[in-house]
Amino acid sequence: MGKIIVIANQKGGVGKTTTAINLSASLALAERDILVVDIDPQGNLTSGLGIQRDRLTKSLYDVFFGNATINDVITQTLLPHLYIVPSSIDLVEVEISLVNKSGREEILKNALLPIKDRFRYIFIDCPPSLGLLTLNAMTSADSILIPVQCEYYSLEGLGLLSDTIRRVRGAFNPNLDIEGVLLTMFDSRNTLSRQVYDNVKRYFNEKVYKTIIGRNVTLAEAPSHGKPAIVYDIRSKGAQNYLALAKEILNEGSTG
Amino acid sequence: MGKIIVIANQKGGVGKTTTAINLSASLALAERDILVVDIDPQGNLTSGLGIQRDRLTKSLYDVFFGNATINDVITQTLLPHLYIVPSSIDLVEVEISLVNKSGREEILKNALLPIKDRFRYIFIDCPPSLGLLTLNAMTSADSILIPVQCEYYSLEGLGLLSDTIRRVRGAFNPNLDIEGVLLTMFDSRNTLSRQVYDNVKRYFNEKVYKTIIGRNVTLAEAPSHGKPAIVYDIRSKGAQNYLALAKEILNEGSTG
Ligand SMILES: Nc1ncnc2c1ncn2[C@@H]1O[C@H](COP(=O)(O)OP(=O)(O)OP(=O)(O)O)[C@@H](O)[C@H]1O
Ligand SMILES: Nc1ncnc2c1ncn2[C@@H]1O[C@H](COP(=O)(O)OP(=O)(O)OP(=O)(O)O)[C@@H](O)[C@H]1O
Ligand SMILES: [Mg+2]
Ligand SMILES: [Mg+2]
Repeated sequence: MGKIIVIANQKGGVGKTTTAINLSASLALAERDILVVDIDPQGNLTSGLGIQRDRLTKSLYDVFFGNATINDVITQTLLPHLYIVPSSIDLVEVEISLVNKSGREEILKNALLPIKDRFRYIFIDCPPSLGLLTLNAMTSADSILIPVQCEYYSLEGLGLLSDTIRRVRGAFNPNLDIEGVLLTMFDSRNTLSRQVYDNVKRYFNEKVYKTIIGRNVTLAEAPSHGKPAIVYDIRSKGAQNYLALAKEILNEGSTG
Repeated sequence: MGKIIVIANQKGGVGKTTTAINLSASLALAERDILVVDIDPQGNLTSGLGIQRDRLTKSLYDVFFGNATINDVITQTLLPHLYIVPSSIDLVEVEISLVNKSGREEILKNALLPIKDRFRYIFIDCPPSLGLLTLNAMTSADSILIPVQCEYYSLEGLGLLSDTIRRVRGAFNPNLDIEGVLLTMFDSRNTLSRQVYDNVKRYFNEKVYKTIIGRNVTLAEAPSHGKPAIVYDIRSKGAQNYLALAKEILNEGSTG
């Protein structure tokens, strides 16, 4: 029942975490049970949802190293239907200590199996790299949602990301689909946004969401209050954009 | 004579590459011999300076794996005094294959020693991570220049970055200074920029450059033409900001 969607892009700062927070919150507001998994040692998703990392006794790190099951670490957030598996900086150990372990790409996949059907969607927020943590996320997922910032370097990185998806399909996860491509930080006042949009549309076609996330300062302010934008200021353009994206995804889910 | 400055911040998309390109270009325009080293496998610095990566026969990868000296890979750019050691996607191998090699953090440092005095400044552009590539850069450097985007997550990441600098000083490079902290993508229309500025100033004090880089679309457009902003449009605010930063650094160099 549950669909696992990895949110990935090796380019930094393209809106992975902002999408993970606000899309999941919007779906939770629509009363779907949602789990977000923070697989980035930097833990922006965890703090953006108001979880105090130094108060956590266990995190995703403990699941990777066999000290805990995923059930032990699932945590309620401030929103009724939204749950989180929090990150910890110790996750960097995964890319160092587990690099030679057999089955190292499937640890997260196996950990999520027992709880997959408790949620409508499980989103995994990745770090800006294509290392073992992101590989675990991509190996466990049904599909990948790709945020693309409307600027040149983000566009340039899509070739590498596509190669990686192909490689993961070939080696670890033949069923990995592209869920959709989300244009982020669109700035209607400059032509660069438009050019990147046209390029992405040509490359990914019907996979590009109709909803475009515009640049809106509320989305950048909300994490400093440990809240999603829809809790911090639901009337902001940023909150409204992500609510529209959630609607688009729910409609796709029922027809597509 | 040559000063090695690493440009690092594990948060993605804070302006590391944009700073590496435009600061080095501004100093080259002031007729200083400058070398930029692209240690990010994604190679944004390399493409932002118009270097076609698929035409390269050798890159920094070959220096790490002993197939080439740094002299073999230093490449002229479109600006007379600006040189580059280009990146290649194969650099990801460093974090996989060299993870157990003794002296693995000092490979870049040893490679740069023979050429250090040919340049006034050597800038190293890092990926958004604190792995072996960034460790090599920090171990080889005299100082670190930290770009900080004027938004919450970038501020949140400074604690971790400071811990890493302390750790590198303790284990690999006791002389690693903080060259300066550069506020980037400052948006005068929103208070968040101001709040981040105040916080950073409180934390880093006189290390914060007087020059602030404002948000300016020219800086985002220039890389799509393979040029620094000062070549693409020297009258743009973005180009002018980085020229002012270069001036501030040159003055510090002569008095500080
Ligand atoms: N639509 C938007 N409008 C304005 N600011 C935004 C928007 N989306 C994201 N931001 C801000 O831009 C910065 C980068 O976004 P975010 O951290 O979500 O990207 P990321 O891809 O997760 O970064 P990383 O690669 O470091 O994990 C953050 O400060 C965030 O608050
Ligand atoms: N002052 C600015 N005004 C407008 N856009 C900017 C500015 N500085 C950088 N950018 C754009 O913001 C994006 C992120 O900048 P950049 O790639 O330099 O950051 P980075 O820290 O090197 O990212 P990464 O962590 O992925 O290496 C790029 O698309 C860049 O062109
Ligand atoms: Mg993130
Ligand atoms: Mg960069």
